Amino acid sequence: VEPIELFDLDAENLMIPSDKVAHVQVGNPLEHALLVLVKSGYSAVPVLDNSFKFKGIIGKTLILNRILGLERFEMEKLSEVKVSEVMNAEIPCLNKRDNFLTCLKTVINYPFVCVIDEEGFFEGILTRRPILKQLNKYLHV
Amino acid sequence: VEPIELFDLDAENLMIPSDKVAHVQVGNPLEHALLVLVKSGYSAVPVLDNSFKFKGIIGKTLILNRILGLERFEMEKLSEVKVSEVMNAEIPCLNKRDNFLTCLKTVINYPFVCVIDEEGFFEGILTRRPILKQLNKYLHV
Ligand SMILES: Nc1ncnc2c1ncn2[C@@H]1O[C@@H]2COP(=O)(O)O[C@H]3[C@@H](O)[C@H](n4cnc5c(N)ncnc54)O[C@@H]3COP(=O)(O)O[C@H]2[C@H]1O
Ligand SMILES: Nc1ncnc2c1ncn2[C@@H]1O[C@@H]2COP(=O)(O)O[C@H]3[C@@H](O)[C@H](n4cnc5c(N)ncnc54)O[C@@H]3COP(=O)(O)O[C@H]2[C@H]1O
Repeated sequence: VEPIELFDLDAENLMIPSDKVAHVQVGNPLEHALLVLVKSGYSAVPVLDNSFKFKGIIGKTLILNRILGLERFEMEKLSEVKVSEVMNAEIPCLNKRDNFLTCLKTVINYPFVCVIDEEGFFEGILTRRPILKQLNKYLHV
Repeated sequence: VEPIELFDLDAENLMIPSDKVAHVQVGNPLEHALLVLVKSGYSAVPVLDNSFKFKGIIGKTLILNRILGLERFEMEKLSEVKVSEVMNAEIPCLNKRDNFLTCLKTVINYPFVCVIDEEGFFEGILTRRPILKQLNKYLHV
């Protein structure tokens, strides 16, 4: 792998495309989101609206924090509360054309970020793993 | 940062030392582990025995998977089942003297790994974040 090839990579080359990404809808109850998370095995996934636009991220931590009462986990809240009330909407996003260094900088603080187009439509996710793999390859030549 | 400095770093320079790592004991019930995970905010943490030796890793995914029944999350199982019955003991470990490239290779597939000494005593954890930070620094000179 020539050094120049690393810096030529962009978010689109590195991302998991939207059709392979587990996600939930902004209007789902937490119960549905928690089942998606437990069955997919992921700690957090993107939240989209019904026109496939990016709205935020939801994870087990946020859900469990929300239902933890003074004495127990209040499981009944899972069907009462919506994903929109709990999700993290303050997460940075990338564009398909963002270069490798921009992707690297962004995943320093986030296990994954969403890749969206100019109108906010969800295109995929950029995770730490392919960044680490490419860097490992780059350092071994 | 001179290139040579990156390759001189070892696991000890990069790791979070044991006194700063949230962990649980191998004999704890899942209920205690889940509370530690929710309050610390971490998706998974190390499992130690009472002599501070590394035994495995426990996370929200493993716990929630274990208590998910056919119709509901069976919360009563949280006080009946022990961490030892659910934890993942098949996780690779590092030694303090392992070099940067060994650390990088290991975190490709794991968000963190434990650093242990020759007798298996827990010394700290090696996470993806400092690896990504160092690589970002290295690529910017
Ligand atoms: N089914 C599986 N098979 C093999 N390895 C697995 C795995 N599930 C998790 N891992 C490993 O564990 C890391 C952390 O996963 P986590 O679910 O906490 O955190 C994940 C998850 O929140 C999200 N993610 C990854 N792939 C996803 C997908 N297809 N759909 C939705 N979210 C995804 O991106 C985060 C970072 O992923 P990354 O690959 O860098 O890092 C992953 C990967 O190295
Ligand atoms: N309180 C906090 N403040 C700021 N950022 C936070 C944070 N909690 C999580 N993050 C961010 O989210 C990433 C994933 O955290 P997670 O808990 O899934 O996965 C964590 C967790 O399972 C474990 N971990 C990290 N620090 C720990 C600690 N002090 N004690 C126990 N486990 C720890 O290592 C994994 C990878 O950590 P890494 O730092 O590479 O990556 C962290 C970090 O970038």
